[in-house]
Amino acid sequence: MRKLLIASQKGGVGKTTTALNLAVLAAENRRVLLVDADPLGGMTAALKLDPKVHPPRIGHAGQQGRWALWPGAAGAADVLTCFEPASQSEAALQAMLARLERDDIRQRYDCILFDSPPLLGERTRCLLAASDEVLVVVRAEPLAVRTLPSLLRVLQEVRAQRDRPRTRGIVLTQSPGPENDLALEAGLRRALGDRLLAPLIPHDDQVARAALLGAAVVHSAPHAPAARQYRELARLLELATESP
Amino acid sequence: MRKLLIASQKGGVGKTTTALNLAVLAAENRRVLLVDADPLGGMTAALKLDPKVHPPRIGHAGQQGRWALWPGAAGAADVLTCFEPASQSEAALQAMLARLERDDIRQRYDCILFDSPPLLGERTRCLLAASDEVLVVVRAEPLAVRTLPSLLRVLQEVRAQRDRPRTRGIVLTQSPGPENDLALEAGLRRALGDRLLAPLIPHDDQVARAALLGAAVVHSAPHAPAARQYRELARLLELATESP
Ligand SMILES: Nc1ncnc2c1ncn2[C@@H]1O[C@H](COP(=O)(O)OP(=O)(O)OP(=O)(O)O)[C@@H](O)[C@H]1O
Ligand SMILES: Nc1ncnc2c1ncn2[C@@H]1O[C@H](COP(=O)(O)OP(=O)(O)OP(=O)(O)O)[C@@H](O)[C@H]1O
Ligand SMILES: [Mg+2]
Ligand SMILES: [Mg+2]
Repeated sequence: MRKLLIASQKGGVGKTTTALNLAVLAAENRRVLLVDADPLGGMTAALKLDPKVHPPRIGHAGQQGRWALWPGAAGAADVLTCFEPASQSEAALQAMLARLERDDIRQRYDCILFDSPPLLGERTRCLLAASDEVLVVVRAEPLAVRTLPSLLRVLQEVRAQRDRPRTRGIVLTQSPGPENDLALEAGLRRALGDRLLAPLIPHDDQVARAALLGAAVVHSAPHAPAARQYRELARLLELATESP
Repeated sequence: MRKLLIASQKGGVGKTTTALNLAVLAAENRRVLLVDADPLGGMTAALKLDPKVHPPRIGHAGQQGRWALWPGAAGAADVLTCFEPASQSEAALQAMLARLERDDIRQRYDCILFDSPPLLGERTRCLLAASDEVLVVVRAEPLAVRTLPSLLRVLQEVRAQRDRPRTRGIVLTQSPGPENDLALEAGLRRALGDRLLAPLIPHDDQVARAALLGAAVVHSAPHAPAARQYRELARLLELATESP
């Protein structure tokens, strides 16, 4: 069972959008659990999850607050979110991560995707400890070159201790229009080398529209530029079969 | 001497972009200091500040790390940034905020604008304690309605203790294209009432281009939609005279 963490240093870069779309694509041909490990719970808003409309299954992990499992809430993927303030604590997260290691979960899912909060605090470090792979999400902007080194250092530190997680790569998101792209992207590729994955997720109004609909852009606008790039990214990460 | 804090709960919403453009506009007709109080130092990158090219004036506040003053680095506004890791600590920030209360600063500037890091941690609370007014920056997205209440609660708490800072209002930024705007904006206006300021900063590729140039969009593309809205915002906040 693969465990892939979607992480970033900065906020608002596209982690939740990326985790959602990768989960939806992966779930087309494998059993996927999408875990919203951000106490500010972006996935609930992104999918307009409403317990009155689609009652989730509520459960405990340990003595901490309850979590909600929403079956098939992200395409065919199940979604796991905090259900109450008590489940937003770090202790509750630790308990849930331990719960996800058990056999019943391993038998039920092929892949777990973790959405995470920004920054590299304790919460992210717990998630790093629980993951096999990490995908780093970076907004395509000049500042990226300055903020990345410290993030990569943290990933190396964690990896040095336990040989996991493996950094699958860095994906640039919200890339501005082509006139800006070339100078910016070329500079970032020089600085980051082959860790920078080829798919570049463009700024795309269809993503905002998808959020208004409570959908993943790969469903609401499959031919939109961002949707196409997410499909390419899923393929590269071996989360999706070849596009037909 | 006015002290205006640019704050937000989420990351990557446009605080640095807003602080920069408001400072540049305000400095057209008053003496402005723009303080980069974010240890991840976005202003240095946004303006491409390079000590080898434009040596700043280096100074201490107390026993903490040094700060750099870059005269006239943001249009006619002076910019104050951390100069080294030691000046990024909270103790260094506290010392600098105390330094800014002294007579020589009060005589030199009419207005101080503080850029801040996201989230409402200790750092932001220090800045709130040092400010007279706060402008809340929120990305125009459905999630905004969910994340705002806790931010507004923090502002009320702080205000209840010391009668400052006054919340000047909430500004929506990076607004997606018009088809998405109407539904989203109407919903946000209903939820936020008259605290939501009228100018809506649209997503605008000229902002990305300005960042690549190390400029404020109100200078690099004065007729661009985002530049026009920033000018309107500055006027509303009494930071700029009427547009000609
Ligand atoms: N490619 C894109 N084009 C347009 N808008 C986008 C794109 N990617 C993300 N967004 C928008 O940017 C905002 C932030 O995206 P998202 O919530 O995925 O980032 P995040 O990294 O999870 O943020 P946080 O750090 O706050 O959890 C959302 O409103 C989202 O709809
Ligand atoms: N109106 C806009 N149109 C297009 N891009 C924008 C706009 N406003 C901001 N951006 C871009 O979004 C990114 C984040 O903006 P900015 O750095 O101002 O946000 P921030 O709130 O200061 O972020 P942080 O929380 O990380 O300090 C930058 O790359 C900036 O150029
Ligand atoms: Mg998120
Ligand atoms: Mg900033």
